[in-house]
Amino acid sequence: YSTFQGDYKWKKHDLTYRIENYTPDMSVAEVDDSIKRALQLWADVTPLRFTRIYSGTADIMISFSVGDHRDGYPFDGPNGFLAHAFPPFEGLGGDAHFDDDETFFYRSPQGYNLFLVAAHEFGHSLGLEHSQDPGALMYPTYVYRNSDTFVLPKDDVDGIQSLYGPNTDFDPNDPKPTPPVTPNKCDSKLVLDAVTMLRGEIMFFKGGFFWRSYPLSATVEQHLITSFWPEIPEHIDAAFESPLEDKVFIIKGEKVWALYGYEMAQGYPKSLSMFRLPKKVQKVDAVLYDETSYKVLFFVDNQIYSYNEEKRRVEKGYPKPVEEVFPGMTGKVTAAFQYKGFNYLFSGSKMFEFGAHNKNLLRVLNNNYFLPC
Amino acid sequence: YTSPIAPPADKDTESIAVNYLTQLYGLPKQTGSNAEKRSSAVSLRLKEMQQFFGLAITGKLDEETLNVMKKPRCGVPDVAA
Repeated sequence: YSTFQGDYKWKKHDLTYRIENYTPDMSVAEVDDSIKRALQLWADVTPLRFTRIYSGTADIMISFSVGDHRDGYPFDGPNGFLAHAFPPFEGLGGDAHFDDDETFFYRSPQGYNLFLVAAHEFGHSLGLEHSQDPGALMYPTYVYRNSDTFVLPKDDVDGIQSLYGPNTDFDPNDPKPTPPVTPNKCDSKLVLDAVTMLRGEIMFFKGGFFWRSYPLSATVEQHLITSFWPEIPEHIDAAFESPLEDKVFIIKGEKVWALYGYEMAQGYPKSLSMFRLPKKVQKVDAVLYDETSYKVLFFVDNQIYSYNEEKRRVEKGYPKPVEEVFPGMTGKVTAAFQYKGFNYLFSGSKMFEFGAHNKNLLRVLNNNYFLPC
Repeated sequence: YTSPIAPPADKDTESIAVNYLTQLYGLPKQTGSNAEKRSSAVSLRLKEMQQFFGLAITGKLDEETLNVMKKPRCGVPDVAA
């Protein structure tokens, strides 16, 4: 997180806000609620309290305008800059302006979610600058997230509390959800949720994020899952690429989503039963697509089901113990993928490398072998 | 019927980059005609922006950097305003 240099913070905890005008994109009630909830995010973790006034000058004046709106920072039409706000100060200080050339929405992943944009701008109104943490609300670029389940990330909580301290009058009987932390690929204890190939790239999933690795390049990008696929949930169970269908399947619980390239495939989520696993299987731990046998291996607890994609059925003789198929693999498999003739099975923070043809255990590597620090 | 002649693509991307770096990374507006001085100023701000977003720090306007510049975002500068 980062705060404005100099003493840009409010010297009082009770602040006022006023909504000067409205966007035609949403109803008055939806705008009011979005603004109120956006401010409440910050109030929940600090001593700050926000009171709405309907006339006169509030600490935080909120308005929708287009182009040049006489503050020296003209808006730029659709997309580009969505809004801006001023740090705590006299006059314009604390005020938040929204570019009404954008299309704001109340809940849908379409357009720009006003709650999310407003919550970010109010971070500036209270003294926060942009954060370099890609999972932070104060990260400069817009990323859709589910506004109903949104929890202020830890980076933002740490930032705002560095200015105002924690909220001292929270109700111990109503514990707040734990602020999510952006996973760090250099964390030696990192346990990945899933790993899959996607048209030559390797995708590593963890929490609400994924890393995208181009084998031929040193750069690894980290993104929020929802910045690519708003529908895909956090903390997925497994993922695998099917060359036969040219799709990446993403599994969580009994639901299956599919990607075609980087686009969501139509007609999903479908049920896990599409893979004809026994009904008792309601969750898988990992999936590996074996290109040597064109089979999909589902890891469930310490067993493996081998699914024949062409015949659309689980192979006879399965499930088999994992250790029978991969001798030496004793721990629970949490993620798996095949890459250049080798099978990589993740168990906890370790990665076990097996030959794809002879299934021999070749090496035990650290989990960030493919995610260089 | 005539239609406006679109600027060449690289010219367009250059103006996107200069506008982005001017508004968000304190690139000073161009004064004088010293092209070399100007390009090093742009390269310096590009590096700052690439460092901020965790991109490869090249000082060059590569595709990845341009993609980030095109993302919808907040209009507050990323570096001390």
